[in-house]
Amino acid sequence: LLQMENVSKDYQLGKAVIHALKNINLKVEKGEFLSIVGPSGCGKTTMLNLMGCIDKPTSGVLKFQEADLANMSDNAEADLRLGKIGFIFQSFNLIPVLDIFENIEFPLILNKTAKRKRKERVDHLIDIVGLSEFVKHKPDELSGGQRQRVAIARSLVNNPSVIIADEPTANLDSETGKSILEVMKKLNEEEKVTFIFSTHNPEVMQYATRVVHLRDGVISDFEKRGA
Amino acid sequence: LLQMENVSKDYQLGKAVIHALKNINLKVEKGEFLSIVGPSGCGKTTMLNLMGCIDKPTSGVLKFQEADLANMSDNAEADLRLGKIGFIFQSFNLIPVLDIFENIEFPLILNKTAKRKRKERVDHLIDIVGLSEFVKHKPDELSGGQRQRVAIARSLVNNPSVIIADEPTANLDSETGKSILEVMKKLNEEEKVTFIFSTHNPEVMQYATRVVHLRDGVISDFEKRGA
Ligand SMILES: Nc1ncnc2c1ncn2[C@@H]1O[C@H](COP(=O)(O)OP(=O)(O)OP(=O)(O)O)[C@@H](O)[C@H]1O
Ligand SMILES: Nc1ncnc2c1ncn2[C@@H]1O[C@H](COP(=O)(O)OP(=O)(O)OP(=O)(O)O)[C@@H](O)[C@H]1O
Ligand SMILES: [Mg+2]
Ligand SMILES: [Mg+2]
Repeated sequence: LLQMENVSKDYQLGKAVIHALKNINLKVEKGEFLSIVGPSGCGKTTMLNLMGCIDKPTSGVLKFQEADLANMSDNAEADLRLGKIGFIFQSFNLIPVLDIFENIEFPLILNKTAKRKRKERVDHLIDIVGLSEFVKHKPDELSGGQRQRVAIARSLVNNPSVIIADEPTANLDSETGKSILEVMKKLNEEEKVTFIFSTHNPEVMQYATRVVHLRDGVISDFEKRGA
Repeated sequence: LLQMENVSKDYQLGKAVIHALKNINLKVEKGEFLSIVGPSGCGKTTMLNLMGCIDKPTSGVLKFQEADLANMSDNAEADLRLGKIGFIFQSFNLIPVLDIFENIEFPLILNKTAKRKRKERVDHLIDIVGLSEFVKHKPDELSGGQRQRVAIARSLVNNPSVIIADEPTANLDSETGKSILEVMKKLNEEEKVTFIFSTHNPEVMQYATRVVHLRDGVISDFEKRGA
């Protein structure tokens, strides 16, 4: 589904260059539940941003379903991001002036879904993440874990075929986190949605079919797990 | 050291009232390593904000070292926050235009510490949290866990007698999180700094001398632990 070939990512900082990712080679198959783990600062967010087409590599090739992303037009790439890829950001990136219904609904407005279908879909997702009592709250009127759940719901709203999640349970207690992971596992097994997520939590890693260990910008280990 | 007497906190949302905390009674002794745990949305951040004088209760009394905070002048309260209480926010609240040295140094500038003493103190803390190679980075040029560590270092810079930490290891891997907790434990045991922190992580709870269980805005349980 997704292939990274000799991918590197550098950041410029004044005169210094930070080599955040170095020569990454990784193939992700459709239907995987892939976990990326490693110490703070090792490159997980950088890698997920490249996979989600939110950022471009400094060198190397990224292919999504055989298409080389570097050769896509900006429009094709935007359609890809909107339709096929759902992204959960490490710091949520919710829209401050919209309440949680409007925040989750937003991608459906962008792809022109009809109003009644939007309401049905958004209500369903708000229910799944346990936020039905908080529909009118804006992001600054929510707890940290509630904002995280809005970001999770928003990523699912367009029925994407791939979800990329950056530490999706960092602000959730064990019980709430588990119920979210059960939803994701179900989508993965029943609808073959591919999940690629970073996490620091060993309980979350248990759900993965494969674990990629990252350290200082390089893949140090692959680990296959029972599904 | 800190006492909450029948404290309640309501939020107004349009016509609805959210009772985030209801009749909280809690005494915190000097030198405690107190953990507050509970499901997402149960009121941990709300409680920590009241304890840290970042917010005021709707009803009830909060006392800090015998002084009723409601009767303090704004100046006295600001001095308290600056000098005695270190706060680590759930979403860090770093200053975007300052690099990490300047971010950590900021409270020392506010209380007019001499420049050479500032440099000594900030360099020491940057070293403790493992960010010496990132001194010139601004917050948006850091990983999530690196930003969390800047927030942690900043809270320690004024040698406060109380540290209030809202999920201080949520974005840290197990190893980095442990090293930070060891630093806090050492400060607690050697310098009698009081720590009050919320967490979802059972490994972090292990460090606590007492655990307060919160659920739906009320204290459901107290649990004493071996130090
Ligand atoms: N400004 C606000 N207006 C209305 N409701 C609010 C506001 N801030 C918080 N709340 C609500 O108060 C409740 C408690 O929030 P709080 O942030 O204290 O939870 P928490 O225990 O820290 O959760 P988490 O573990 O998810 O961080 C939540 O249900 C939240 O929606
Ligand atoms: N814009 C930037 N400019 C310079 N360096 C950056 C920038 N963004 C990230 N970095 C650096 O790149 C490295 C990788 O960052 P990344 O955010 O991918 O780490 P991470 O594995 O997600 O960490 P965490 O677990 O703390 O979230 C870090 O050392 C970080 O300081
Ligand atoms: Mg990250
Ligand atoms: Mg909170």
